[in-house]
Amino acid sequence: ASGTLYTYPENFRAFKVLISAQYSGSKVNVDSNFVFGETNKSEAFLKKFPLGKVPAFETSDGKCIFESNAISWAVANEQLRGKSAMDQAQIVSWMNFADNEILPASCTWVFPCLGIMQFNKGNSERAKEDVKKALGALNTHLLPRTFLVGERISLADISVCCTLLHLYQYVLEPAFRKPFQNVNRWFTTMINQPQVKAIIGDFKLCEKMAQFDN
Amino acid sequence: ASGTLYTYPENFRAFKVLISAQYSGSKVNVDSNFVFGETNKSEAFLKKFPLGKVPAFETSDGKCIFESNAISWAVANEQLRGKSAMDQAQIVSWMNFADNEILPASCTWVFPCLGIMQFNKGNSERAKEDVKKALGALNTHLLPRTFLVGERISLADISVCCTLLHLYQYVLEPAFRKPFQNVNRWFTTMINQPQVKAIIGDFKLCEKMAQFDN
Amino acid sequence: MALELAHENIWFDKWRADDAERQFYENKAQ
Repeated sequence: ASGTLYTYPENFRAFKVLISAQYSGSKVNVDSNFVFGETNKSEAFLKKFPLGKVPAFETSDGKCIFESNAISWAVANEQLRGKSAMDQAQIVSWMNFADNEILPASCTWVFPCLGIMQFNKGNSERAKEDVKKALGALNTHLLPRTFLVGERISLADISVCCTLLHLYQYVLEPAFRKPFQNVNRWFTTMINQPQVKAIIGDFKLCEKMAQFDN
Repeated sequence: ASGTLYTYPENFRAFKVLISAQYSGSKVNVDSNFVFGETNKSEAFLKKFPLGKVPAFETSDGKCIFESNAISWAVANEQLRGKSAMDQAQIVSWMNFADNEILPASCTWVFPCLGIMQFNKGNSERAKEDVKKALGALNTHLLPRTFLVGERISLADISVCCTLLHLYQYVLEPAFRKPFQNVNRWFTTMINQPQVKAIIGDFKLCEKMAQFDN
Repeated sequence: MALELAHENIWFDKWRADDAERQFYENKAQ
């Protein structure tokens, strides 16, 4: 499916869609007139997307899709979505894993370092533990594998990779990420894929864990 | 796919899987020896499911799937999963909508009433507003529709319905749910489906909003 | 980017709800 993507720049959720389109060849153009906080609050936008959230996608034949994983699914191809129902199920599993097991912990840990949110020591400590658990599960799964589902890259890899960007960029310094070698290998493979680099550019792995700055 | 489902009883996430299997005819049997808090902490279980979370599913040919939406996908049939990539995308959208827009608000509002979680007035008020927003978006979408995606029931309806169960059972009293007639109609259609009734039994809509009880 | 991220609706308290739900149903199971 081709169409128009509404998002603000540097939105890791929109990266999932744009990277999927790089692989599938779908024509996805980001609406350059979009102003976050205005366009998505306008009558016209809310008529199409009642929740007013981004990323939001309108196909060239007028269908409206919300939720980034769903938009990625629509612009993907059969390889990315999985050929068999079982492969698709595994891909849905990792997309949900990214949203349920990585995202809340990642934001709780990283947002205070970016000055976006109040720092709370207890929450941050718990978030670090949850990140270790999620990376541990990923590391086990990736020991015998190059990609998360099947032999080739899929929406599972793209969504988990995009959801890990903040962590690898700001807080997963070498000492912290050392125990997760399989994840580090897989993540490095991902960010060096031409289709990924085309969207997120050159990615620098964190050297020093960002701390909450007063 | 047929196989063994590990869960505790009355788990709305497992209902999604069991209802899907009712429609598809997949053989899903719940492991009656499973003891929540013990089995899912055992070495053997964690080897298959490193996160130790339920519901978890092991197919009869030994594949392990976690995350309830993924398990539902695996045990579903083509009608439930959606025939076209676009229908599948819309179904993924509503499954994520249930997890991202309904579940957080439902837990925050209902859990304190069941004594599961501490009550916090501010959080509860915000959760009520979030529930109204989610029900509003659903209500708009369901005005011209019988089901959420296409002409027939799909995983979209099953996952949103199961995620709304706590709300309709404990707090959506008639006055609160009055503005959402299309959702009420759709929800009533869902709980009266034989395949749904077979799993959740006779469902009584909330008459009086449960309050937090000290 | 930081400004927009501030508007993201993230379930920061998910771990609290998950813990509470797990404890509740573990007690029920025992």
